[in-house]
Amino acid sequence: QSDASDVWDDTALVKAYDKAVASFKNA
Amino acid sequence: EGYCPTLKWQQQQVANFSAVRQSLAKHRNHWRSQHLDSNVSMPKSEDEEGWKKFCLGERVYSELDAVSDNENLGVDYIKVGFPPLLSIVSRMNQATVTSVLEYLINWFGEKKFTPELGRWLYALLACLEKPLLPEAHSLIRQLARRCSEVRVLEENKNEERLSALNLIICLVSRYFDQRDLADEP
Repeated sequence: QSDASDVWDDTALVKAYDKAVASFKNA
Repeated sequence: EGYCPTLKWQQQQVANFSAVRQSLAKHRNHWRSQHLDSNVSMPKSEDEEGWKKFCLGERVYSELDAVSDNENLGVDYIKVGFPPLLSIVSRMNQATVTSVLEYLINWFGEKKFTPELGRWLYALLACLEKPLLPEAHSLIRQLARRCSEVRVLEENKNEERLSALNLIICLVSRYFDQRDLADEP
């Protein structure tokens, strides 16, 4: 999924971080 | 109890982080060659105060309360800090990555954890090459310890800050092999 070019826009690291943080709350 | 992440969650974060680093390596050259917006002026590597303002924004840096700015509908990155965009972090060499990590860890040693800080710490960890230099090794251990100290004082286990602290502790201890610092649920 992280290989998809649309995911790897300029904000990809911010999105990856926000997703990781949200995953703990949802776990 | 209730604050510590499960082993499964930690393993998932390590796997995701590893994939993020691979994609970063793959796309780094592309993003390094992109023009930065005219308002982005990256500080020099040794400019500690400049980097803190750049990453965290003048509001957090000056410890001002967030005031809504009705006249300005756009985001003012000078005030709120620049996010760790690929076009920015791809231009940073290892010496700069390590220096900025040190500046932000110094900041965090005395100040509150904020979402801006969390995003930059995550991005810098993603840029940090293995094997670690001794200096980086010591820095990230200091970071994980500080996260643990702050977590102990957290009163609400549903706080977003708690999951951010858990994420950083997890990545330092399990991705960068500092297992003695890992949460063992």
